[in-house]
Amino acid sequence: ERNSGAFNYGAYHTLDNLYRAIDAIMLDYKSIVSKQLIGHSYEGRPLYVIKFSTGANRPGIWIDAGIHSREWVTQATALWTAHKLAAEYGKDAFVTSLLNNYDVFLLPVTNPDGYAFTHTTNRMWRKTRSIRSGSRCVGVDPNRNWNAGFGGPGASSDPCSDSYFGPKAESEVEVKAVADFIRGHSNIKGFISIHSYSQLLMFPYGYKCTKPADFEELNDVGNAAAMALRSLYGTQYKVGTICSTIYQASGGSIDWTYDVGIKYSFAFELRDTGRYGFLLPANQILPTAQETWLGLKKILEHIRDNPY
Amino acid sequence: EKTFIGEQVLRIKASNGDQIVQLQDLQSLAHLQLDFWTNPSNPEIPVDVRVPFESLQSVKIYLESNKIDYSIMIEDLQEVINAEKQEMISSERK
Repeated sequence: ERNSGAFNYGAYHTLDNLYRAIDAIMLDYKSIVSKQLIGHSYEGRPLYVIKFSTGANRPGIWIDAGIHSREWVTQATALWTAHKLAAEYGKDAFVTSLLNNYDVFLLPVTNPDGYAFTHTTNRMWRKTRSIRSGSRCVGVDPNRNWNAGFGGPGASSDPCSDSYFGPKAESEVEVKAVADFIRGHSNIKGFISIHSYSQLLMFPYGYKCTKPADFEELNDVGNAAAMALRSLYGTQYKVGTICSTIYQASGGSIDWTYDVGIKYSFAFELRDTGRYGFLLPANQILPTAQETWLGLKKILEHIRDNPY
Repeated sequence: EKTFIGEQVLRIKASNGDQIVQLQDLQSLAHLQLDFWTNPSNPEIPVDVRVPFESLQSVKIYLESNKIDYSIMIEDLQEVINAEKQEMISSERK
C-alpha cells in the first residue's frame, strides 16, 4: 500500500508531519518525484522543493505556497496538489502530457520558521522569524522582500509592521533561496504563488499600477482559470493585476519573476472571502484544493501549449 | 503561546475615499495593535481587521463616530482557534 495515499490531506498538520508526507510521496513515486534542498530558513529549517520530472533538460514550472505562514490552507493545498501530480502521472492525460514536457517544482512551505511558529506560539504570525540587531521586532514580510519595486508603496519600512519590506531586497534567506533557484535554473516558464484569502487570481503588477506587456493574454488565461475553478463548487474568483484587484504592493514575488522574464506569473488568493479568513475550517481544505487544481490546470495547459 | 481571548475580527466597509483615509489613519495608530488582514485601499474592497480585546471599544467608537459601516466577522477569535486545534488533535488521533 502506498503510504502517501493514506495521509489525511483534509487536515492541518505540523511542519514535521508535512515534511514526512513529502517523503512518503517521494518514496511512493520515486521514478518521477524527488526532493531538492534549495536552502535553509533563518532558523535552519530545510527548504524542500518537490521535483516532478520524467526526463532531462526540460523547461520548468514553479509553484509555491506558505510564504505567509498563517495562510494554512495554502500549505495544505500544495501538499494535496503534490500528491495529485504524482498519483495521476500515467493515468490522467493532462498530467502525463504536462510532465512529459515540463518539470514541475513545488515548494509547499516557503516560510517554515513562520509556519512552525504559528503552531507553537502565535497562530496569527505572517512574516519570517529573522532577527536584526537594533530592532525590537522580529521578521520581514517575505512577499515584500523581492527585488521588484523594493521598498515602494504598499510595503512598510517599520520593522514592527506585518508588511515590513526588510533591510534590503532578498535579505530573507527564504526569498534568496527561491530567487537563486529561479536564476540558477534559467528556464522556468511559469511561476505560481499560492496565498489566502480573498478568492483572487492575480498577475503583475503590484508595485506599479500599469498593465504588463502581456496583459491581454494573462487576463484571458486568468479568466479561463477562474471559470474552471468555479465549475466545481461555484466559488467565484476575481481576476486582474495585483494593483487592480487588491492594492499597490511592492516587492512581491510574481512581479520579480515577471520582470526577469517569466511571462506566466500568477498568484492565487484561495478561500474564503471573509467568513473565516486565515482560519478556514479543515473541512474546506479538500474542496479548496480540488477547485484550485482546476484553475491551476488551465494555467498549466496554457503554458504547455504556448511555449516561448 | 499567545492567546486571542476576546479578540474580534471586524469587517469594515468604507463608502468613499475619505473613509479609506480615516481607516489608514486608524492603521497608523500602533498602540491599538491592530492586525489588518486586508488593507484599506479601495472602497470596493472590505477591510478585515483583528482587534485585541483592549482596543475593541476605541475602534468601534472611532468607526461609529466617523459613520463607517462595520460588522463582526469573527466574534471570538480564540474560540475559532480552539476549534481548529481540536480538529487537528482528533484528525491526528484518527
